[in-house]
Amino acid sequence: EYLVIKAEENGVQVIGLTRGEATKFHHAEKLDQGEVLVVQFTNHTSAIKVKGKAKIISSHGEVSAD
Amino acid sequence: EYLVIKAEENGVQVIGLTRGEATKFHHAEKLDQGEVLVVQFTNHTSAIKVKGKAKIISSHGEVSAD
Amino acid sequence: EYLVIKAEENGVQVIGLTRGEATKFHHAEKLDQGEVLVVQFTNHTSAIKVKGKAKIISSHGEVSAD
Amino acid sequence: EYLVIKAEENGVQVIGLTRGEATKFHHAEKLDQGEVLVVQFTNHTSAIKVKGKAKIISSHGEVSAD
Amino acid sequence: EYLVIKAEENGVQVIGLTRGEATKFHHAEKLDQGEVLVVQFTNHTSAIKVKGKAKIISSHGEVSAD
Amino acid sequence: EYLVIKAEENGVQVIGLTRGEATKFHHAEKLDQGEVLVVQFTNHTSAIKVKGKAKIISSHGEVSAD
Amino acid sequence: EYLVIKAEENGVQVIGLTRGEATKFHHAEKLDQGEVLVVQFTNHTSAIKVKGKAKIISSHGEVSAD
Amino acid sequence: EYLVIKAEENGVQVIGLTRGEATKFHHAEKLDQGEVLVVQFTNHTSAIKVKGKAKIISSHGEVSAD
Amino acid sequence: EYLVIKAEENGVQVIGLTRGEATKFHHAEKLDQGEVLVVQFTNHTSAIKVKGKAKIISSHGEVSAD
Amino acid sequence: EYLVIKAEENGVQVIGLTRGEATKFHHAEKLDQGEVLVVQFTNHTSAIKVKGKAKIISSHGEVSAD
Amino acid sequence: EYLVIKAEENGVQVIGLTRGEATKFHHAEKLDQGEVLVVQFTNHTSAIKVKGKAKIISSHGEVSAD
Ligand SMILES: N[C@@H](Cc1c[nH]c2ccccc12)C(=O)O
Ligand SMILES: N[C@@H](Cc1c[nH]c2ccccc12)C(=O)O
Ligand SMILES: N[C@@H](Cc1c[nH]c2ccccc12)C(=O)O
Ligand SMILES: N[C@@H](Cc1c[nH]c2ccccc12)C(=O)O
Ligand SMILES: N[C@@H](Cc1c[nH]c2ccccc12)C(=O)O
Ligand SMILES: N[C@@H](Cc1c[nH]c2ccccc12)C(=O)O
Ligand SMILES: N[C@@H](Cc1c[nH]c2ccccc12)C(=O)O
Ligand SMILES: N[C@@H](Cc1c[nH]c2ccccc12)C(=O)O
Ligand SMILES: N[C@@H](Cc1c[nH]c2ccccc12)C(=O)O
Ligand SMILES: N[C@@H](Cc1c[nH]c2ccccc12)C(=O)O
Ligand SMILES: N[C@@H](Cc1c[nH]c2ccccc12)C(=O)O
Repeated sequence: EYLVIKAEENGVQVIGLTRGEATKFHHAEKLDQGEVLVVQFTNHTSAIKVKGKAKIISSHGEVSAD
Repeated sequence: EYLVIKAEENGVQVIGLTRGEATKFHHAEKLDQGEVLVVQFTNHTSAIKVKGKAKIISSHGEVSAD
Repeated sequence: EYLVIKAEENGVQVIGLTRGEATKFHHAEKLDQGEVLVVQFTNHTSAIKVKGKAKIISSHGEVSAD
Repeated sequence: EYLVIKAEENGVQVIGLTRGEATKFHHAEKLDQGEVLVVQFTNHTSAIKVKGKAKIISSHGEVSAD
Repeated sequence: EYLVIKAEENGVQVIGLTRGEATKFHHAEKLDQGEVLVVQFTNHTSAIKVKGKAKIISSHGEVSAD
Repeated sequence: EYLVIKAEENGVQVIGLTRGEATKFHHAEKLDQGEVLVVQFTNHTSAIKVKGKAKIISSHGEVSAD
Repeated sequence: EYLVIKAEENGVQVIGLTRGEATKFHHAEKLDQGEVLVVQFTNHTSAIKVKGKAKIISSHGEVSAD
Repeated sequence: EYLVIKAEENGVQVIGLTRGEATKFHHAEKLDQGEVLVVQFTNHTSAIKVKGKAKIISSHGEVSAD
Repeated sequence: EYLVIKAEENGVQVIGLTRGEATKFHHAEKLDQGEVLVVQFTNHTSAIKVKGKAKIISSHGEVSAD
Repeated sequence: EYLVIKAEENGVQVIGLTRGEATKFHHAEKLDQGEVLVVQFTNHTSAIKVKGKAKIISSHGEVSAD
Repeated sequence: EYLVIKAEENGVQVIGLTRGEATKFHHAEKLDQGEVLVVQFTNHTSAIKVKGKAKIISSHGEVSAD
C-alpha cells in the first residue's frame, strides 16, 4: 500500500508516524508546490499525516488536504 | 487495511484502541481542520475511534463523523 | 475484515464476543451520537454485537441497527 | 468469512454448531428486535443456524429467516 | 466455501457426507420452515446433500431443492 | 472447487473417480428427483461423472446432463 | 483448474496424458451421449485430449469437439 | 495456466519445448480435425508451439494458427 | 506470465534473454508464417525479444512487431 | 508495485528515499524530456520523490508533477 | 511484473538499472524500428529506463517515449 501526494502549495509536510507501541513523528518530508511524493506503509511507518494544501491519492480514491 | 481521515474542524481525534485481551486507548492523534491522517490496522491497533467532524474513507466507502 | 460503525444516537454499544470454545462479552465500547468506530475481527474477537441506533458498514454492504 | 444478522423481532437465535466429527450446538446468542450480530466461521464453528425473523447478509447476498 | 440453505417447508434435511476414502452420512441437520442454516465444507465434510423443499445459495448462484 | 448438482429425475448418479495413477469409481451417490448434492474435488476425487437427467452448476456456468 | 465435458454422442473419449518427461495416455474415460464428466489437472495429468462430439467448458470459455 | 487447442484440419501438431537451459522439442501430440487438446505449462514444458490449422484459446483470448 | 506470438511472415524469431547479472541470447526459436508459439518467463528467461512480422498477445493486450 | 514516469522537460529528477529508520536520498535519476523511467518500491526504496515537469502513472491513476 | 516495449525508430535503448544500494546501468538492449522487447523486473533489475521513440505498455496502461 502506498499514497501519492502532490503538493499544491510550498511547505507541504508529509509526516511519518512510528509503528509500534509508541506513536511519534519519525520524519517530515517537505514538498514545494508541484512536487510529487509517493510513500509506502513500512516496518517503521504505520500512519502518515499530511499538512498543507495537497492532493492525496490512495486505493480508496482521492482526497485533498487544505 | 487502512483508513483515510480528513478533519473538517479543529480538534478532531483519531484514537487507537489496543489489540489483545484488553481494549484501551493507546494513542489519540489530534487533527486541525483540513489535515489528513492515514492510519493502518497494526499489531497494536485493532480498533480505531474518530471523534469530531471528519470524513472517513475506507475500502467500504465513505462515512462522516460529526 | 473490519466493520465501520457510526452511532446515530447516544449510548450505542459495540460489543466484542470472545473467540474460542466459550462465547462471552469481553468489551463493550460506548459511542456518542456521530462518533465512528472501526473494528476488526481478531484473535480475541470472532463475533460483534451492536445495540442502539447505528449504521453498520461491512464488505457485505450497509445495514442499520435500531 | 462472516455473516451479518439483523433481528427483525425479539427472541431471534443465532446458533453456533461445532466443527469436527460431532455436530452439536455450542452457543445460542439471543437478539432483540433491531440488534445486529456479526459472526465469523471459526475453529469452533463450521455451521450457523438462525431461528426467528431476521435478515441474514453474506457474501452470497441477502436472505431472510422467518 | 459455504452454502446458505433456507427451508421452505418443515422437515428439510441438510446432510453432511464424510471426506476421505469412504463416503457416508455423518450428520443430518433438520430444519423447520423459514429456518436458515449456513454450512461450510470442512475437514470432515466434502459433500452436502439437501432433501426437501429449500433454497440453496452458493458462490455459483441460487438453486432450489424440491 | 465444488459442483452443485440438482437431480431432475429419479436415479441420477454422481460418481467420484479416484485421484492418482489409477482412475476407478470409488463412490456413486444416488439422487431422487429434486434432491441437490454439492460435491468438492478432494484428495480422493479428481474427476466426477454425472449420469441421468440433472442440472450441473460450477464456476464455469451451468450445463445439463440428460 | 478443471474442465466440464458433456458428450453429445455415444463413444466420446476423455483421455488423460501423463505429467513428466514422458507424455503417454494413462486413462481414457468413455462417455455416452448426455453424460457429463468434470476433470481436474492433477499430479498425474497435465494434458487432456477429447475425441468425439462433445462440449468442453473451461475458465477460457466453451469450445466444441467434433 | 493452460491452453485449449482445437484442430481445424488433420495433422495439427502441438509441440512441447523443454524448460531449462536448453530449449528442445520433447513431445509432439498430433491431432485430427475436430479433436481438442488442453495442455498445461509444467516442470518440463515452458514453451508450446502449434503447427497447422487450429484455434488456440488462452487467458489472453483466442488466436488461430494457420 | 506468458506471451502468445503468431508469426505473420516466415523467419520470425522469438529470442530468450538470460536471467541474472548477464543479459545474453540463450535461444532463438524460428517461426514460419501462421505458426503460433506460446512462451513463459522462466528461471532462465527474464526478457524476450521478437524480430520480424508478428502479433504478440500478453496480459497487457496486443501489439504487433514489424 | 512500480511507477511509470515520463519526463516532460529536461532535468526531471526521480529520487529514491531510503527504507528504514532514517529517511534520506539514496539516488537521483535525471531524465531528459521524453525519456521514460519505470521504478519499483524495493528493499532500499520506500518513498519516491519527483521534481520537475513529468507525468507519473501508478495503479492509483495518473498525476502530473510540475 | 513486466513491460512490453515496441521500438518506433532505430536505436531505441532499454536500460536495466541495478537493484540494491547502488543504482547503476547493468545492460542496455538496443532495438531496431518495429522490434518488440518484453522485460521483467528481476533480482538484478528494479528500474528500467527507455530512451528513443518507443511505445511502452504495462499493467498501468500505455505511454510513449519520444
Ligand atoms: N503506533 C501505532 C500507530 C497507529 C497506527 N494506526 C493507528 C490508529 C490510531 C492511532 C494510532 C495508530 C501503531 O503502530 O499501531
Ligand atoms: N482488544 C480487542 C479490540 C477489538 C477489536 N474488535 C473489537 C470489536 C468489539 C470490541 C472490541 C474489539 C481485540 O483485539 O479483539
Ligand atoms: N466463541 C465462538 C463465537 C462465535 C463465532 N461465530 C459464531 C456463530 C454462532 C455462535 C457463536 C459464534 C467461536 O469463536 O466460534
Ligand atoms: N461438524 C461438522 C459440521 C458441518 C459443517 N458442514 C456441514 C454440512 C452438513 C452437516 C454438518 C456440517 C463439520 O465440521 O464438518
Ligand atoms: N469421500 C469423498 C466424498 C466426495 C467428495 N466429492 C465427491 C464426488 C463424487 C462422489 C463422492 C465425493 C471424498 O472426500 O472425496
Ligand atoms: N486418476 C486421474 C483422474 C483424472 C483426473 N483428470 C483426468 C483427465 C483425464 C483422465 C483421467 C483424469 C488423476 O488423478 O489424474
Ligand atoms: N508430459 C508433459 C505433457 C505436456 C504438458 N503440456 C504439454 C504441451 C505440449 C506437449 C506436451 C505437454 C509435461 O508434463 O510437460
Ligand atoms: N528453455 C527455455 C524455454 C523458453 C521459455 N521461454 C522462452 C522465450 C524465448 C526462448 C525460449 C524460451 C526456458 O525454460 O526458459
Ligand atoms: N539479465 C537481466 C535481463 C533483464 C530483465 N529485465 C531487464 C530490463 C532491462 C535490461 C535487462 C533486463 C535480468 O535478469 O535482470
Ligand atoms: N524511512 C521511511 C520512509 C517512509 C516511508 N513512508 C513514509 C511516510 C512518511 C515519511 C517517511 C516515509 C520508512 O521506510 O518508513
Ligand atoms: N537501486 C535502487 C533502484 C531503484 C528502485 N526504485 C527507485 C526509485 C528511485 C531511485 C532509484 C530506485 C533500488 O533497488 O532500490
